[in-house]
Amino acid sequence: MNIFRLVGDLSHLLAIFVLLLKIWKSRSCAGVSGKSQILFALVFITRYLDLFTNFISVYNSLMKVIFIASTVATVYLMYIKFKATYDSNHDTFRIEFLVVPVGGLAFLVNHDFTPLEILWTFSIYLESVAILPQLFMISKTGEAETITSHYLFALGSYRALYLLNWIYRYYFEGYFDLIAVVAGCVQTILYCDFFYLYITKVMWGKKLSLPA
Amino acid sequence: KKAKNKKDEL
Repeated sequence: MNIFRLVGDLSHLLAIFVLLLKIWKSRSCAGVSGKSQILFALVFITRYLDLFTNFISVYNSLMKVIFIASTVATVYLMYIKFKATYDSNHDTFRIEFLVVPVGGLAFLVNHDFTPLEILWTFSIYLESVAILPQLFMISKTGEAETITSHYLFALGSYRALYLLNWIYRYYFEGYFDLIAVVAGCVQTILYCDFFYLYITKVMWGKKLSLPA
Repeated sequence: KKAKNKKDEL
């Protein structure tokens, strides 16, 4: 474990709880893409199947349980409890256009042709594009609530910190995973546009609105 | 190489 990965995991945890609290407190999921949340739930479920078979540490197992539980809870709040506030008119990204190609790629490009490894690879590839429905929804509505932009900033920062973690681990531990690094770069690059808007607008107290 | 298969990251 290193500071980059620890701060990255905490940033990830913060993002998930900022969103969960926003929906719970405001009793509304306006401006939030339920499709992205479904993809994130799929990412965690397919990635943490080794939860009971491959014990790394208490921290690792605890975080896996928290990530799965909080993301499933978010999907539940959006599609069941506060379904009336779900903005399906703007959450129209065809996620099958993400899941199918990612699934195919996971079969073709992986470290080991075993079920667990292919599911892990699928999860890594899917996570890199899982935010697209959310970014697409913001581009359609033209703006995002400030709390939602904080959620996105924390979520985007987590994988950027993981990139630093992989640089650190490469030089100090000789650890390198090309699939995770490439997917992590793609994932972080997708946030660049948002990061620019967040830093130039939200940091100065303005609302995040995309140029019309 | 073995170390890589140990998925120790979230």
